[in-house]
Amino acid sequence: YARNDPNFVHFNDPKWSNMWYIHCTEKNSRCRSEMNILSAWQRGYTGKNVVVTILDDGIERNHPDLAQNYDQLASYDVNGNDHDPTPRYDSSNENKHGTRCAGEVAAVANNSHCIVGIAYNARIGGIRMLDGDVTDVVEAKSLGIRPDYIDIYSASWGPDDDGKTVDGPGPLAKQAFEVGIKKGRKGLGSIFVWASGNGGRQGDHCSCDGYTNSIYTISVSSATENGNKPWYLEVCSSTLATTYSSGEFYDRKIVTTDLRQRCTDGHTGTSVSAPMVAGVIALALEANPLITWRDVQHLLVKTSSPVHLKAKDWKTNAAGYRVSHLYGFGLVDADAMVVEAKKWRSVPPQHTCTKISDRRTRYIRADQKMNTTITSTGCSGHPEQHVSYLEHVVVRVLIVHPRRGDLEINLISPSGTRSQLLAKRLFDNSNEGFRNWEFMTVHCWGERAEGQWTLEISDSPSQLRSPEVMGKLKEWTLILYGTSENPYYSNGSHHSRSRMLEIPSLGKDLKNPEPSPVSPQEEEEEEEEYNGSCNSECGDQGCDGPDADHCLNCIHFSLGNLKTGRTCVSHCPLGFFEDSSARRCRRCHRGCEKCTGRGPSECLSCRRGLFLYATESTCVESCPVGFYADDIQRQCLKCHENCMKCLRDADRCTACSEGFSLAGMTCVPECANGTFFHLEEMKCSPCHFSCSTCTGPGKEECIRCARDFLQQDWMCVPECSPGYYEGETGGFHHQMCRKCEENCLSCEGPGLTCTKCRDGYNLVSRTCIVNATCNNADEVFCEMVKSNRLCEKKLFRQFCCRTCLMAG
Amino acid sequence: SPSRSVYTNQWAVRITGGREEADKLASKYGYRNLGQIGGLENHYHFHHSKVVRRSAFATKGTHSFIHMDSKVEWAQQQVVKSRVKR
Repeated sequence: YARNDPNFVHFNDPKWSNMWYIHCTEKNSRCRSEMNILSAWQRGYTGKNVVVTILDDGIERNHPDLAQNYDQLASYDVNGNDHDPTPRYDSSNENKHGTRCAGEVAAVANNSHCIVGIAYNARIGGIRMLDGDVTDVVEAKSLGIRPDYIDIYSASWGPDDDGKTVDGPGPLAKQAFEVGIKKGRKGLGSIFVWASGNGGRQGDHCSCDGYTNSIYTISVSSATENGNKPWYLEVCSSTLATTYSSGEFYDRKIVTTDLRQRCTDGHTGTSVSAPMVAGVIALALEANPLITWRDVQHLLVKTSSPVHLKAKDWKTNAAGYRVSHLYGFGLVDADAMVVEAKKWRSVPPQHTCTKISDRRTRYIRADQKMNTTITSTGCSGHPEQHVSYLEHVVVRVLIVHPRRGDLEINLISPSGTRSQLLAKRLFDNSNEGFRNWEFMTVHCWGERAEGQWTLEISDSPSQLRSPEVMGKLKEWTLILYGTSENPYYSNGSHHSRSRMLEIPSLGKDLKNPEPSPVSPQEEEEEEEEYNGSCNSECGDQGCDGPDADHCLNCIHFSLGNLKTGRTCVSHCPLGFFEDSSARRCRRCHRGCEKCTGRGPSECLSCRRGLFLYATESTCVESCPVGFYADDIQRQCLKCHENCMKCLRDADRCTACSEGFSLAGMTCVPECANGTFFHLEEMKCSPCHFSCSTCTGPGKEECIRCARDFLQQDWMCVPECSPGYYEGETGGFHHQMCRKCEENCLSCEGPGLTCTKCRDGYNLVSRTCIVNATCNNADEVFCEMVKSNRLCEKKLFRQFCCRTCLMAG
Repeated sequence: SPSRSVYTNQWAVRITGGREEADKLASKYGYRNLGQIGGLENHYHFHHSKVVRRSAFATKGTHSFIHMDSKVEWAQQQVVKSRVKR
């Protein structure tokens, strides 16, 4: 049970109290914390070991709120082609955007600086790619940076939201998305989070943005704190979820990190929402790092909620999900996300079923609706393509039209769910139509795929148009994505099973779509009636289901416990060791990645951020003296034998062993007095005769002077030169020649002790003053000089003082 | 009015045969191979220093012959894409 008590968690960050979208301190209607981030934190999820990167104009990596979580390996500068994503600074702070987004995700908590990031222990990187010419190559490079290392890519940008643009990823960026979801995160799929767009005031529709419209991106919308539609919000059917953001001038905005190590309480727009969801997903990935890119979308669909978000178009689809074109499935719920993620079993493989309409041109008449249908079996005859339970639905259209902005397109699913694929756009005067443009909807999520799909196109001219030029639908294709089995109650994929630990949600039931495909009672019966074959990892006692976690005993090792559920595995995963006698995977000591036993001194390798100290088989944060931390091997390696301390390499010494001394970053043997270690000859060579110890053979390379020599500036001299006097200096016992006062040719010691002046100066009261006489220094004048003590001031001493002094 | 394309001096090129083959083709037509494009196998980023950095037209020249080389499966001069922060 996690307490939803704002006083339970407190941070010393000064803007913490302004983070209204995370916690509420006021008990009134302005109190908004339905995103339940606090509760997710209270369960212990803060984004540890999750890597998020911000694709934007750079991030200020040395910002006090980002520096600790900054991850260089998750960063790159595509604009500058180097590894430093620091933004370019200018007087208008044009490049503040990425830094603002980064803080939302992973600002460090409790460091008394600004704010607390949603995943405040996640690692954060930045890919600087918006501060220059953006091309398909730039986007493809950016989307494909370190896909095995970076878990989540957050992008708060896109094509112009001007209500007339239709644009999306080019061929390379499209491939980069596909490679990312297929190969990223070692095959689990990169997670791309996208801001849905700010073109609300221009009547823009986010379906005309190919990034938010892609099935590979999680498109995120915004709501004001009061649950209203913000002025900038764009509607479309591809939006998956929503977070709080800014609204009208009287609505509160978002506080975050800002450029030049500052904080801002003025972050706005849908740019806010993508990083917020990226942070929430980071919490979910910490709860279960093995969830795939599609699992993440399923989790958002299942856990996001309409709460108080106001829209006229909220509807319940045939799978029981409440969905809207403004907010997708609603406000994200971090707590529900981590609870569901923790017990999540991956959904079955994605199938794709495509059906193309006949190639008959259909005319779109002005002020009329044109309907066309495709009847789909969900490719039931093709097991590899069979889609029974829907996820994304894509409609590809080839439309010729004299004014694109007059078109409205709807798709009606076999279950009767209507998705608006395109709304009229007042500013879109283009006559280019839609050339194989793909519209996407998530509104049929969970519905059955088979049946008649209807595409409905309306043309309502907003300007005078020639009635003879009609729009034409030349071809359309229906692409259904989903699974052949029920994703939640499929063969071997039992979500929320009784043997899993259920953490009660905080006064809110997780969404339970109706009609529920299988009731809990049916599930019980299904378990009791199981007579199929057991998993190959099961032992001789059999099983109560087909998966490895249904085994009654294991042939190799059992992993997990009664609370989390046990499963049989052939080898224990990282963080566990194989206890052969008990046939169990037992947990290594905290910090150990591989180990031979439970003890802290039984580690074989360490978790990220720690280093193996092999001498003691322990994992340490910093290596002991005589060792350095090797980032690649993640081990403490021994410094060179001559080094006492070293940095990053065995021979980059910072302190030397006894008998050696530091020459740059190398430890060389200490030589006898009067000699030094010659690095080229690799032997002790004599110093200059004036030196007692030295760094080289020259007379200016003395460290200490030979007997009967005095140190003068950088040399050792037999006696002090004119203008110097002999004396000891504090801390040094050897004699030194120190410089006399200015303009003194010789002196007896420090201060005003001149005995001889250089040419052009006269000695007056053991001080050298410029050799000039003052011809008007009469008695009255000298009295004035004396009474004002002008001669005590260096500036005036050069003028009439000498004359006055001589005059008494 | 429709926004006009801005052509750059960057190309995306698909060539099978590895980095060496890509380098050879780049050099043959006066380009510099800046390396593979992210994780996209066989796709290389080429730069031509004698083509103007930003232009309203896709300038023609000997470098254009790369599009016709039989070893080049696909090549595309990169166009500036208008992108806005949200």
